Amino acid sequence: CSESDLGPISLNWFEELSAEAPP
Amino acid sequence: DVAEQLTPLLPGGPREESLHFVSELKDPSCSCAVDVSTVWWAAAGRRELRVVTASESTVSLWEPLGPDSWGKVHTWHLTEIPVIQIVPLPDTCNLVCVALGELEIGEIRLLLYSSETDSFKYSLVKTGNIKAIVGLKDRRLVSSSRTMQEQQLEMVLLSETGGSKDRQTLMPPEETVTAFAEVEGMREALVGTTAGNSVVVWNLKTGQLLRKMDIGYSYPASICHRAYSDSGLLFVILSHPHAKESESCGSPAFRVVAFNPRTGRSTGVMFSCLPPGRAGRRYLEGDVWDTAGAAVLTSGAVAVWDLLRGRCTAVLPPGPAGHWALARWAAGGAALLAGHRNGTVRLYRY
Repeated sequence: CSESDLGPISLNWFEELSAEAPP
Repeated sequence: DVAEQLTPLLPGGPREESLHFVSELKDPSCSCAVDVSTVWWAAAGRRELRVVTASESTVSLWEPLGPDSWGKVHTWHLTEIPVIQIVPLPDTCNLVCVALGELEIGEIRLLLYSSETDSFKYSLVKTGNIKAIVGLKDRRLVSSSRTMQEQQLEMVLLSETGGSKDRQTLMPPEETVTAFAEVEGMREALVGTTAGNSVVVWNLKTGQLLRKMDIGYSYPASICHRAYSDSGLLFVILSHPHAKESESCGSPAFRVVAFNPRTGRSTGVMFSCLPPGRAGRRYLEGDVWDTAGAAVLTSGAVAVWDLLRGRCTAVLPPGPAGHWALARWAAGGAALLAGHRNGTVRLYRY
């Protein structure tokens, strides 16, 4: 798979989503 | 004859040589085995892997007596409610977790040995209409249960003595959760699959629902087994008990799907199909350890796959004792346990 198929990738996705998600 | 049918069909033959028979245990008092598992057990200063077998009304603990023989250490009798499954607790010592119920799981119990009273006992962890359950590292247990109005998800931190030390509520998705899987190497991350064919991700520390990602409708009723995070992607191993055969890929038993949790987009990485011919037909139930999948098929055979390569690497045809009914990986992938309904379990090194 390529990055373009899946969109921009972040190595810190877990921390970023935790900061953005409702508590 | 199943083995003969398979020989010309599998790539490179059935390759039974990748499974090496190690030992067998037989429970003459078991009329209908429902599950088999392993547990780490520490006693007299050493830790060893023991086998746990379950029938509808008993759970038995077996210790290795020699290189190829097993002896029953203890049997817990659970006569009020039938045992449905053993719930493995990875890296946990001296605790056996079982789910009991009639048609659905109604309660979760821990079976243990108390050194204080020098006796085997059990404790009740949870009751309710439990839909899905998983044991995680560090003595954690996550379950989903349903009332008429709502779905409740909870993580219980178990104590060494079989009690619950702490509880954390997880935010439920709108759809019913069908299965959970831990994310290797990420202690606080948990994934699940839903009845609406989505993969969801939670933060176990905060209970937050981080993301719901569509799997796609080609493979309905997907069940998650394991997940790995690598290079910013979440790789989830799914099984498809109800997948229909398609011309392009046969019958997919397992798939590895890569999700980008940032965007929710996904792509299939690899699929592992049932062995062709009459040996396969349909997937009944299976288990995943690391990147190895094992499943019991409707033909009564057990098939093993290298899930990253999408290759069936071994097939155990039904033996003299009849159809296989159970296929489980031992803790740490030390062995494949294949069980018959009559209580016979054979261990194979893979």
